[in-house]
Amino acid sequence: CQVAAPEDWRAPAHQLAALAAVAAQLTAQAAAVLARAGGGRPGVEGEAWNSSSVDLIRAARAHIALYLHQNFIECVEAASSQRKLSAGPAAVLRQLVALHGVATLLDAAGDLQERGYATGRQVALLRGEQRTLVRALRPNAVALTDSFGYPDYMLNSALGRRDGNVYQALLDSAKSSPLNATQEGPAWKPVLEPL
Amino acid sequence: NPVDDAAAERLKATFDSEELAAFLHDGVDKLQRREELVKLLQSQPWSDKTHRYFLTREQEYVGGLEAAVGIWQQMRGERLSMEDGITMRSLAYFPGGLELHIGMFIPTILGQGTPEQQAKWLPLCNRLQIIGTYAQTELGHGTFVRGLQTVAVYDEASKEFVVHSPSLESTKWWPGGMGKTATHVILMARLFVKGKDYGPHSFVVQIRDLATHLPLAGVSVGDIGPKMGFNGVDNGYLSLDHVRIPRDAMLMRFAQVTEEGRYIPPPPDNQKAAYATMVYVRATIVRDSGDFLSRAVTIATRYAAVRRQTATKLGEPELQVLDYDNVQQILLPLMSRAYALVFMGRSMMDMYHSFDSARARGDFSVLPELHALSSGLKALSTDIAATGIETARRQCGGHGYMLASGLPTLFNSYVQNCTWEGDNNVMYLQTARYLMKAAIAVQTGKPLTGSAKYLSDAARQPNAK
Repeated sequence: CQVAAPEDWRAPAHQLAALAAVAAQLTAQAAAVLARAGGGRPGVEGEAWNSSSVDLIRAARAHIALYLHQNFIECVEAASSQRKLSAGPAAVLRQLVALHGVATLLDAAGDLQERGYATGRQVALLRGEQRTLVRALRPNAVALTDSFGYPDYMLNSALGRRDGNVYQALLDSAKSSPLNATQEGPAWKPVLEPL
Repeated sequence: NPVDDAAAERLKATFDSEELAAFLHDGVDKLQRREELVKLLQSQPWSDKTHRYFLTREQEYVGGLEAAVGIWQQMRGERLSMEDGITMRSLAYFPGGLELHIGMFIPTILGQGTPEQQAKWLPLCNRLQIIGTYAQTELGHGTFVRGLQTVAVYDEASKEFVVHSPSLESTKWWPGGMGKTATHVILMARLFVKGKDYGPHSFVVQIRDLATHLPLAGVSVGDIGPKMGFNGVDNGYLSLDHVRIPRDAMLMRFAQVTEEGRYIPPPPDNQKAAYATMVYVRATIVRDSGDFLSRAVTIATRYAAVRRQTATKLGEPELQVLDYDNVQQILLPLMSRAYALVFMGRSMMDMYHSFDSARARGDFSVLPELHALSSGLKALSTDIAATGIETARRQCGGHGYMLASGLPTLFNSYVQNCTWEGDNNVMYLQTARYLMKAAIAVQTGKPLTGSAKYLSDAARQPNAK
C-alpha cells in the first residue's frame, strides 16, 4: 500500500483501500477453499460449504467490517457537509472515524501482512497512529460520553454517574443490601453462634 | 480527589457535547422530553431503581411485570405516544413479561393475520386481556426453523387443527414470558393437511385459562430456570398433547387452509415480504448494539476519569486512571466503535424504511444485498458490543465486578444478542453465501454493484488471482 508516514493511515482513502484489500483477499481465499472442498466447483450448499465455514466466516467479517467503517465515514461527512454539525463536533467525530479505521485495521494486521498488502513497518506506523489519535482525543473523552446523552437514572451505575461522585454512590447503594438489615447479619445466630 | 475531576474533564473539551447530543438524538426537544419522562418514572414506585441490584429472580420477575404494566397504564392514562412508551421502556430498562407481547405477538398478528383475525385478537391484546408471546424454538431446534417437529394436523371432520409435540426435543423453549406470563402463543408448527407436510406455519394457541391462569388441558407449561440475564422475563417450556384449536387459529393472511381441507400456498412474493420483518428486527439489533456499547463506554470512561491510582512521584497527586496509556488505548478505540455502531444503527433503520417503501411498490431488487448486509451486521455489531461491554467492565477494576457498577447487568442482559435471531456464525455464513455468489460472478466477468463492488475492482488489479 501507499502509506509512507503514520498520518497517512488517517486518510479515509488509505483506510478503505486497506480494508477492501483484506476483504477481497479473504473472499478469494474462502472461494479457493470452497472450490477445493467441492472438487473444483464452488457451491454454496452441502458438505463443501460446511467444511469451509472458518474461511467463509472470516471473509464475511472482513466484508462487514469494511461496510461498517465506510458507513461511519459517509455519515460523518454527510452531517458535516450538510451543516448539521458545527466545526467543533464535526472535527472530533472525524478523529473518532480515523481512530475507528486504524483500530479496525490493527485487528486485521495479520491479514494485511499475510498477502503482502502492508509491510511490518507499515503496520508499526499504524500502531503509532493509533497512539497519536488516542492522545488527541483524550481531552474530549468525558465530553464524548456526555454526547451519548444518558441520564444517571438510565445508566443506574454508581461508577458512571455524571457528577463523578462514585464512592458515595457505592455506599448509598449498599444501604439496600439485605445483609445490612441488622448489624450482626442474618447468619450469625443460627449458623455461627452454636460453634 | 484534590479537584473535581468530572468538572475539570468537561472544561478540557474542545467541542460542545450538547450540540452533538442533540444531533445524535434528533433534536434538543427529544432530549428534553426524555428528561421529563425520567422525572415521571422516578415518581413511580414500580420504576424505582434503588433496590434493583438486590432483587431475587422472583422479585425481578414480578417487578419487571409491574414496570411493564406501569408503563402501559401511564401511556393509556396520560395518553402518551408510542414513542414515549418506547423511551420509558428504554429508560427504566426493567424487562418484563410483556416484552414479547409488545415486541412480537402483536406485530405478528398485524403482519400475518387476516383483517378478521386482527379484529378478533388485537383489541384483546391492547386491553391486556390476553398476553401473548412467540413459541418457535424447540429444545432440539433453534436457528434451523425447517427442522421444527411440532405438528398442526388439520382435521376436516371437526374443522380444527390438532397441535402436538411429538418428541422430547420438540418441547418448545422460549425465554420470552412463555412459562408463566403468557396466555397465548404464536406457535410455529409443521402444517399437515390430508397427510401432506407443508412445513412450518404460525398458529395462535391459547395455553392458559383466562379466569384462573391455569394451563389448559393437554398443555404442559412452566419456567425452565434462571438465565444469565434478562431474568425479569420468564424462561418458558411448553409441550402440547393433541390440543385442538379452531381453523381460524392459523394465521392466514398469506397461506390458507380452507374448511374442506384445501391448502392455498402463499403468493410468490410473500416470502420476500416476510423478509421485511426480519430486516426490521435485525436493524433494531444493530441500533441497540450501539446503544449498549455506548452505555458501557460511558460508565468506564467516566469512572476512569475520576478514579486515581498511584502517584508517579512521592507527594504528587495520584494519576487519573484515564491518563494511563494502556487504559486510554483501550477505552478510546472502544469509544470509536460505539460511535461507529450508533451511526450504523441509524443507517440500518433508514435502509429498512427505504426497503419497506420499495416493497410497497413491489420492488424487491435490493433484497439480496439487504439480506446479506443485515445478517452480517447483526453478527458483527453484536460481537463488537458484547466483547466491548466486557472490555469496558475490566477497565473498572474490581468495582466493575459489582452489580452497582451497572456493567455486569448490562453484559448479562446484552450478550444473548449474539445467539438470538440467528446465531452469529450462521449470520456470517449468510453474508458469506452472498460473497461467494459475488466472487463467482466476478470470475465470469459479470459487473458487481452494491457493497461487494470492491471485488470487481480487486479482480482488475495486475496480480489478481
